[in-house]
Parts: sequence; structure tokens; C-alpha cells
Amino acid sequence: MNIFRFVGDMSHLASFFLLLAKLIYTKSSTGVSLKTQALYLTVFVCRYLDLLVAFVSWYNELMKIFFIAASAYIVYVVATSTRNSNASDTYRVEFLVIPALVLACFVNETHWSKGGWSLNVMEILWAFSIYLEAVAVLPQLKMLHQLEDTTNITMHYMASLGIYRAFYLLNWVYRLYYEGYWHPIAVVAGIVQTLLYADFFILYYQSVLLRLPS
Amino acid sequence: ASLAPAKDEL
Repeated sequence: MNIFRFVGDMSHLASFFLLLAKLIYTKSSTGVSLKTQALYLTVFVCRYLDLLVAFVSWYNELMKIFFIAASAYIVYVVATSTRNSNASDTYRVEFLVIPALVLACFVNETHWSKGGWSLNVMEILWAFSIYLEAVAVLPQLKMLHQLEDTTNITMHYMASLGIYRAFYLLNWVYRLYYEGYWHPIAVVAGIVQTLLYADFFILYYQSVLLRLPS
Repeated sequence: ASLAPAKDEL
């Protein structure tokens, strides 16, 4: 594992703790998009089905289990939060899920000539999870643009997700150069996803960093 | 060998 991927993973991990801290300490899920969190849960469940059949390392196994468990818990907390009407969580997620699923059926890493039926279904679900992750932040972005009183911790949560994406891009450059490791589906989707965060970072700069006490 | 190397990322 190179430093770029490790920093990316740690930033991803930090994003979970930031969101959990916001939910637990403010006792409010205001400003948190249930739709984005439900999409992330879908992403992790679809992608980490290989948890059961492909052991890579304890690091990977534990991170996968944590990502699924933490996102499930976050979805549960936000969904059952009584103090959050989430009237602004209005993104039409079917416009994200259906195209991602259709694209995954046609553009994936399946090899029907070999491997079992179930392994190829897992490849389709892997591609689906990659495409869905790329756009899963859109409901949250829409909420941030509509809400006036977004808490800083929600913004820091988004920033850590953006840092995670940026470092994964560096990781892929490194791995392509030094290892020949190259998953074009993940890389293209990762670039799209990182570009979506560029929009957020402009907002972050204006609303958080410019307001920091000197 | 498969077209793509094994997926070992998160």
C-alpha cells in the first residue's frame, strides 16, 4: 500500500467519525442527506460482497466491515431522527440509481467465458457500486446549497470525503506507473466523483474557511 | 491472466 491510498483511506475513515460525531453530539441530523447516506450504504453492500469470497488482507476486511456497519448505523440514526424533517432532501435518486445500474450491466469487468455465474454478478454489482459512489454525493450537495445554517462539522465531513477522492486519484497514478495496476472503470468514475467535489470545495472555501477566526 | 488485476482497494 502506498502513502496516497493510506491517506485516502484514513480521510475516508475520518469522514465517518466526523458524521457520527455530528449526529451523536448535536443530537440532530439537520443538514445530513438521508438519500446520500442510503446510497453510500448501497454502494458498500454491493461492492463488499467479496468480503466473503476474496480475502485480501485484514486491513481490507476490517475496513469493509466498518464501512458497511457505520453507514448502516448512520442511515438508521438519520432515518429515525425526529428532529429532522429533511424537507430539502429532494434529490430524485432514481435518476442516479437506474442509470448506474444500466451502465453497470453493459460496462463492467465480467468474463463470461470463465468464472461462475455468481462471480460475474458480483462484477456487475462492483461496477454498479463504482458508478453509484461517483454520484451519491449529489443529494447532499443539493442540500448544502439550499440550507443556510449548515454546521461546520457537516462541511468538514464533506471535505474529508473530497480529500479521500483526491488521494485515490494520486494512488491510481502511482499504481499505474509502478505496478501496472489499472481499473479504467474505477479511474474514470473516480475522476467524475472528484470533479463533483470541486464544486463543494468552492462552497467550503467561501462558507467555512473564510469565516474561520484568525 | 485476467484483463484486470485483482481488486484490492476499498
